Parts: sequence; C-alpha cells; structure tokens
Amino acid sequence: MLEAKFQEASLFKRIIDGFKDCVQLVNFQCKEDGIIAQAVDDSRVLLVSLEIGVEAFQDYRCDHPVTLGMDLSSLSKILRCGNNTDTLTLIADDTPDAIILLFEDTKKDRISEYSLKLMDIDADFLKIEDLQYDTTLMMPSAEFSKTVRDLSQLSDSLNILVTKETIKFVATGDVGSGSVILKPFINMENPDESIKLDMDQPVDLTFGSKYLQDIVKGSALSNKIGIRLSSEAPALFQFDLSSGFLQFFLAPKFDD
Amino acid sequence: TKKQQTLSSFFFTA
Repeated sequence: MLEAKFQEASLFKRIIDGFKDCVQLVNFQCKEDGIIAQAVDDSRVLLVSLEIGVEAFQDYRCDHPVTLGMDLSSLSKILRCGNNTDTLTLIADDTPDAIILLFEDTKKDRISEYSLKLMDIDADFLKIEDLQYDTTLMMPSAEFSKTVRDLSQLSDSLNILVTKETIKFVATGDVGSGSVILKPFINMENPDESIKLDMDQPVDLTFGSKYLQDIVKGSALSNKIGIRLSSEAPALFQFDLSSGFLQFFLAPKFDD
Repeated sequence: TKKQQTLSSFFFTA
C-alpha cells in the first residue's frame, strides 16, 4: 500500500510541470524511502531524473515497492483539478491498475478524489554513476531561465563558456547575436541570489536551445539551479527539493 | 556546424 501525502498539492504540480513537456510516459518507483522516476525524451538527448525523499511529504507510507506508470499529460489534467493549497494524497495498492489522487481543502471540508489508470511502460532504469565535471556553477534559477529564454530567440544553439572568473552565454543566429556575461559574487543578505563558480577546467560547450527551454521549466521548484559541466559528459542541471531533486542530463552538441 | 549528440554516446550500452 502506498499513501503519500503532500502538505500542498502545488509541490507535486510544480514537480510534474517541471518535466511534463519533455517526456510523456514515466514510471514512478515508490519505495520505503520515497519516490524516484527517470525518463529520456524521444530524441534521447535529455534525461530527467527525479527523487522525492520521504521528508518532502507530510505523511509517507509504502509497505511494498510499487511502480506506477503514468502518462504525464493525463496526470497533469488531474493535478489542475486540485487547488494549490489543498493537501494531495497519492494512494495505490500493491498491484494497482490505477492511482487515486485525493485533494483535501482542510478549511472547507472539501474533498475531491480522482483516479488515473496506470500504464505498463517499458523503460530501462539507468544507474547513473557519479560523473566527473570540469565546472560546477550555482546561480539563481530565475536568472538562468531569463538568460536561456532571451538568447533562445536568436539561435537554436546556446554556447556556455566558463573561465576562471566569468560565465558567458552566447547565441549566434541569422538575425543577429547576443551574449550574457555573469561573474561570481556572494550576496550575504540573500544567499540564493549569489552566483558561485567552482572551476577545475574552463569549458566551452554548446547545447540545443529547445532542451534548455525545457529544463528551465523546473525553475518553479527552486530559487537556485546547480549546473555541472564537462567536455566529456552530459551536462547536469539540478533543482533541489526540500528532500530530493529534479535533475536534467543534457547531451551537448559537438563539431561534426 | 555542430551536431547534437545523444545520451547513448555517454550513458547507454545499447
């Protein structure tokens, strides 16, 4: 039996909204220690990895591991039926055909219950080993999001260059070009506004704008985004939850 | 021009 209660439905909504536009069919693996999910987009360029730890829930109980295969567009329709401040409980038995989503407005005694049919999704689960990165960057997610959205208008590729003291985003397209340069700094009053750079080696990498535009949809989950770059591995973009994370692994573009 | 890599080049044995 799975009973996973979010104090606010908005958390699960933001999690699902953070990656529903790049993958559609996802297996959620529920275990004693929380829920994990992993999915690769159809072009096999972007991998999404989600971990929701027990601490992110108001109440969590999972007596028996269970995999819930869901179509995110259907799930998203149901999630829109609940109010953000409702509690949301996910309920499934040990061999479920469907998952129950129970929204409760504790102030009004309003309870709404939806059932979503589950799917058998044939997908491998990858063990992602710890990768070696040349550069680790932590910055406000809103700032990264704006940079990606602004520059993506000019080109379908976005170049990220990191040197010792500078992070540079560049887009060069048919109509013109643009660049945004950021420097690391510490904001003592509001640490989330800081930009932290930990560079072992400079990087010069190119990514598809459309994938970065998918990734920044996770910004509603956290004020900060962690970015890890390597010339020899997919880049890692991470939004932390109070317990757990939403990660995107993105393959770069290389010279033909 | 740069070519989009897939994750298979890095992660997958397939």
